[in-house]
Amino acid sequence: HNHNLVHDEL
Amino acid sequence: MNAFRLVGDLCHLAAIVLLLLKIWKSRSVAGLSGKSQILFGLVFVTRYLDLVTNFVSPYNTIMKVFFLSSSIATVYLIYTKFKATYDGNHDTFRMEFLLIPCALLAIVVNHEFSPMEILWTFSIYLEAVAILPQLFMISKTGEAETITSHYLFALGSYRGLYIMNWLYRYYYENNFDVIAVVAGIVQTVLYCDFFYLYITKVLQGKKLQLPA
Repeated sequence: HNHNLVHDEL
Repeated sequence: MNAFRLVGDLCHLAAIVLLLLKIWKSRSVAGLSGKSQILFGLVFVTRYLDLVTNFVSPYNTIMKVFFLSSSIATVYLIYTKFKATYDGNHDTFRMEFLLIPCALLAIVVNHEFSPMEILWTFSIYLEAVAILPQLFMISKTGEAETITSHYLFALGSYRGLYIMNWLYRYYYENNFDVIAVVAGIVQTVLYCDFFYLYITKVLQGKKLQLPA
């Protein structure tokens, strides 16, 4: 799971 | 967080509040596309599944809760409370023509083939086209109430501001999400025709009337 996929936008 | 994104989120918030105000004050959903509101509800449900699993910030959580609840409330007001004023005869855009292509594209073009990521991607694609039933309805009725056009202006502006947010994040945070950016550009372009009418008509104090 590539962790840069945290979606921090609404 | 940067000013573009914050102002963008506030425009989005303003759009949703404007819509609820219009419905509540006029006690009517005339001129509103229930289908677009259903699609927006679906966008939030599929995008905010990580509401409890992935904490970003108090702001992020509060806004997600508000967007989810207000969009569900809007659908409820249109299809139950003020159903008598819902203009179904003009709200005839086929939602499946949006849902199926977005779902297929989300399965094929995504950052990661996992359920959460595919649903997030689906929500990004769907948001880009969710306003089409509303714009289609306005083109059929040939006009929109002034407050509805303010709602659309705020809604279109929010994603336009997000494009500037993505430019900012690309240059200063080395952060770039091609899926969100491309979909966001498509979404904003769909409003261009409306933006032109809004600026040349509504801001001149005229009613939004499409050329017959």
